[in-house]
Amino acid sequence: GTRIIYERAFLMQLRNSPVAK
Amino acid sequence: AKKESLPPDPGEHRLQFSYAFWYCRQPRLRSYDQNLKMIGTFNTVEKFWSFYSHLVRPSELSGQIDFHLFKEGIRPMWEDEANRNGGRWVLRLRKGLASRCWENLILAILGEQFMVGEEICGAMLSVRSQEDSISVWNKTANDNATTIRIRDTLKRVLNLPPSTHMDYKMNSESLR
Repeated sequence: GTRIIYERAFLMQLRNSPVAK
Repeated sequence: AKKESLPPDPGEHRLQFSYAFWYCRQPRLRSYDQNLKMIGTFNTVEKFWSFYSHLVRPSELSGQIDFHLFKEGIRPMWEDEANRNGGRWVLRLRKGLASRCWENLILAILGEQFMVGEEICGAMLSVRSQEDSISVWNKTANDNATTIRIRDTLKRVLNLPPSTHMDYKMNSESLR
């Protein structure tokens, strides 16, 4: 299947999402 | 370890694998297994950050402690079935660098930057009084193509000079 790949910058961006507090 | 993870909440970004955070205080006392504690498991980016932001930064800790990020179902010990025939790249770090390197390493693992299929088991950060070390564990120690790729990716994601020295240790030899 397709591998779920995330770049560092994208992961950092999600750090401040409301769910991740 | 718990094998089943809860389904992700709507809007969350799923990871390729589920992971667990562990720690082991005073790793040299008694058996490693007895001191090993699981902090929790997660399978989305949002749940990862929610755990991670509550963890103490490694550079703020004193004393001897190991932190682990391992795929769910794998205990962070040489004896685990997934680790028994595997090994790990070990990078020694002078004091003050561990927090940044650890964060870059785990983001690369969660984001599937190593591109070695199912080979990655997890990573460990060892905080000691004189120097710290981080290691990346994989399943098959005698798979040269994989271990070389892990080493090169590790150097890239941590921005290490090409000449940086790292040791590869086989878990079977550590068990002996």
